[in-house]
Amino acid sequence: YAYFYGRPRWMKTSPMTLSYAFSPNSMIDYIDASEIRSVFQRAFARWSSAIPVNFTETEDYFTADIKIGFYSGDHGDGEPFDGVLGVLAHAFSPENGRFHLDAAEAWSVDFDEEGSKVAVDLESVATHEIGHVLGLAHSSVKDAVMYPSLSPRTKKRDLKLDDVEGVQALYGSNPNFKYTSSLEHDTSSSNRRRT
Amino acid sequence: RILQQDPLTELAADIQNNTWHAFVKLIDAGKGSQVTGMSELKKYFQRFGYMPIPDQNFTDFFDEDLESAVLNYQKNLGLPVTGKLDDETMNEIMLPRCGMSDLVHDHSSLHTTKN
Repeated sequence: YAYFYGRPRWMKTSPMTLSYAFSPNSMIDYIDASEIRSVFQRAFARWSSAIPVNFTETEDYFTADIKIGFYSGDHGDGEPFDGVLGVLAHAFSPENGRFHLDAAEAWSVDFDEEGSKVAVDLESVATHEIGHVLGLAHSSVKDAVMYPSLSPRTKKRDLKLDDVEGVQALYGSNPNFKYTSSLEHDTSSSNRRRT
Repeated sequence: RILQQDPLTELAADIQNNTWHAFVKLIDAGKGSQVTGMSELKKYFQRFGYMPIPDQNFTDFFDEDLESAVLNYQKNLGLPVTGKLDDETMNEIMLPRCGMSDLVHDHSSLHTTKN
C-alpha cells in the first residue's frame, strides 16, 4: 500500500463520520438511482468494516464531505475524462472529498443485464476511489482493490490484506473488524507474475 | 507474428474505443527504436507519474527516459522487469484504469488538500 505525499487523512474527531452525497446535476440515468445508492452503500461499508469511520448519505451535496458525480470530458478540475475506457474515474486525497466517475463508461451493477464488452463494474471502481478519498494511493499488489487497473467485465470489490493494513495504519482498526479468508491474496497469480 | 492471432490485437479489437488501444503497435519496441506514436506512450507515462518532467516535447524515439519509465512501471506494478514493451507490459498499459498517478509527487494537482 502507499499514501499520498504528506500522508493526508481526514482529521475529524472520533468517532468519525463522513457524509457523502451525489451530485444533483451530474448523474447517469440508465441505472436506477436506488441501485447506485446501494452500490455506494456497500462500497463504503467495506472500508467502514476495517476502520472506525462511519459513512452516511446526505441530501445536501454542497456541505457533504464526499461529493460524488459522473462527468464527461473536461469537467473543470484539470483532469479531463477521455471517453470509453482509458481512465475510468478519479478522486482527490483527504480532505478534499471530490469523487468523479467518467460518464462515458458503460457502468454496470449487474453484468448479466449489461451485455456490453466494455461494461465496467461500478461497485469495484467505487470501492477503489473511496480508498483514495480516505488517503490511500495506488498499490503494487495486483489483487488489492487499490491496484490501478481494472479489466472490463471484471469485479474487484473485496478489500485485501494490503488495503486493510494501509487504511488501518491511517485510521486505526474497527474494534469489530474480523480477519477473513477473503482478505488473503491470490498467491498463485502473484507467483505467476513474479516468475 | 500473425497479428490476427495476437491476443493483444484481439483485445484492442474488442475495445475499439479504448483510449490506449493504438499502443498495440509499439509491442516489442526497445531502447533505440523509433515508432510513430511512441510520444503518446511517453505522455501516458508522464500522466501516471513515471516521467515527472512537465511540458516536454516528446519524440517518437525510445530513449533512456522512456526506458527508465518502463522499468519503473514494471517494478511498481509487479511486472517482469525487462525495460521493453513486452506483451505483459503492453497488456497492462492498455487496460482501463484509475486516473490518479501511480507514483506520489508533491506537485500533482490531484494530490492537493483543500487548505
